[in-house]
Amino acid sequence: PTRTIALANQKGGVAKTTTCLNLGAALVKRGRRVLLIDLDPQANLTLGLGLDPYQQQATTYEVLLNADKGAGFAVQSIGEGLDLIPATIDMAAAELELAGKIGRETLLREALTPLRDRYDYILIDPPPSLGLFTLNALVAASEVVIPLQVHVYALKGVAQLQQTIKLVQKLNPSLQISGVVCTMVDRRNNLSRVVEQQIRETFGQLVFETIIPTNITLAEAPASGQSIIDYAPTSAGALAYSALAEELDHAQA
Amino acid sequence: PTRTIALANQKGGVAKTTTCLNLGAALVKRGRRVLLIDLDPQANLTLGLGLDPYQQQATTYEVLLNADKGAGFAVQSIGEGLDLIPATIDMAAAELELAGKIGRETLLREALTPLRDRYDYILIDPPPSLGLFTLNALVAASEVVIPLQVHVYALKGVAQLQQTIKLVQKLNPSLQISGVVCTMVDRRNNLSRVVEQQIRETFGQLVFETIIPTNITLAEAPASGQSIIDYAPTSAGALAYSALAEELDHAQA
Ligand SMILES: Nc1ncnc2c1ncn2[C@@H]1O[C@H](COP(=O)(O)OP(=O)(O)OP(=O)(O)O)[C@@H](O)[C@H]1O
Ligand SMILES: Nc1ncnc2c1ncn2[C@@H]1O[C@H](COP(=O)(O)OP(=O)(O)OP(=O)(O)O)[C@@H](O)[C@H]1O
Ligand SMILES: [Mg+2]
Ligand SMILES: [Mg+2]
Repeated sequence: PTRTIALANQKGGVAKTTTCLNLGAALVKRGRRVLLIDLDPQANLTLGLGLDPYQQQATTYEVLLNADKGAGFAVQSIGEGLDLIPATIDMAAAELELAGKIGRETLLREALTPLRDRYDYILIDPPPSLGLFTLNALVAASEVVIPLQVHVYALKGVAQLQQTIKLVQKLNPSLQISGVVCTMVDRRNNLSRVVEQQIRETFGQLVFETIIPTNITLAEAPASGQSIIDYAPTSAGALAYSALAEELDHAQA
Repeated sequence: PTRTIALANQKGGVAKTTTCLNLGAALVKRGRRVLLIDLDPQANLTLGLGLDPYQQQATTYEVLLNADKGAGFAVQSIGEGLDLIPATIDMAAAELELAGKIGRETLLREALTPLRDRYDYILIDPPPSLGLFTLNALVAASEVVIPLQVHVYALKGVAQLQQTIKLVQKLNPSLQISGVVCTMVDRRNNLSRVVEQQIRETFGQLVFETIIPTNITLAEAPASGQSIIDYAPTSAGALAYSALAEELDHAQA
């Protein structure tokens, strides 16, 4: 069955987009069919894959406004085995616009129904908030993978995310946290080691063995419009996301 | 006259909170009377100053719901010369709740009116979005200081922020961008130098001379509930925010 995964975390800058894009690319390299969905008005996922967010015709915005038509019309092929539903900068106003629609949290789930069998993985990149876009991602998903920067503010924010996931389970009972991935880890510094330790104590088996190290190549890749796998295949970032893809693939939810 | 400054940027994790907290503390050290306002449901500013966001009685949430009463009831003293209006985790639902109120973007401006003469600076820490909280910050502010991480996604997002500021000028004609501060700068790496260069070419004189270097001590300080000025007064982070405070203080808007 298709695994639909939301890379959710309301804390900003914890590598949601970087994880969605590069985990997706690493899963494609393992032969999986993957759909990425950009659900953030910043459209960083769209940008990071080399597209211009200002030029997109059919986007997640239109998908949410026409949920009953299915999302197929907005799917673009990025490369062998990798598809994307892009975002548009104009989406910023959509949250307030959708706020009044009936079933406003279930629009994405409805739109994805006709697509599921085409993919092994659907990865969703939400914005840094717990608003309507993130709720749509959590309702549409079967699993949540939480990218977690090993810093104080990020760690403190996880309780709020867990609270929101509990509430969403009323609309989506099968939703589970399938993993927490430590990002921007720098084991040379004490803070990183201490916070990673606290994360492993709090989440136990849910924390992936694989950690994503701080690696400047990951921050350079978006300028090229390529995933880290294509931009710098032997970099620490590429090796880490490949290892994460392997670990995720083996741990069937 | 009081300078009311919004530390706005919808990109997540660019050091909005870190800049609001530590710039505020550095201005207090220069003898200025400062009010900080936590306008983010993550309540990181509240947390970073040593308060428990789950225990706050009078917060920005109540201020927005009772704008006509003035914000004075929610002001807490943090230390000599530094006051805070804290946030609460419960605020996450407030954005949708306030969406239907008349004058919903002007609530904070109205609530701050009775307080202005008490302070030299009022610094506002918004969430990573362009929603109602950030709009309230921009309408209430006389200036915007943009914390800007020297990375690709952050640089690409600035155009959208400038667009929003232009729209807000209809409600707040005196609103100006008074500065852009480069954050998490690491001049040893090429990406950081290239992006900083692009920022200086785009914004010219608006970019502060002072840059904030990547400095792990800044990420450690929130665990102590102290500003960097108190936690590690001789660290690179403390020196940088003190220099920024001096530069801001001299550049009357
Ligand atoms: N492991 C890493 N090493 C170095 N830089 C990284 C790493 N992961 C991400 N980055 C960079 O850090 C910044 C934040 O990452 P990213 O934008 O993916 O986070 P996000 O959670 O999606 O942010 P937002 O909350 O704004 O959506 C980006 O500029 C990205 O290129
Ligand atoms: N100069 C710096 N050097 C090292 N770490 C930093 C620096 N500035 C901020 N940080 C750390 O980086 C993380 C992001 O900073 P911060 O939370 O202040 O950003 P923000 O823009 O307020 O994020 P959000 O978008 O979630 O509100 C925090 O963990 C913070 O401690
Ligand atoms: Mg992102
Ligand atoms: Mg913040």
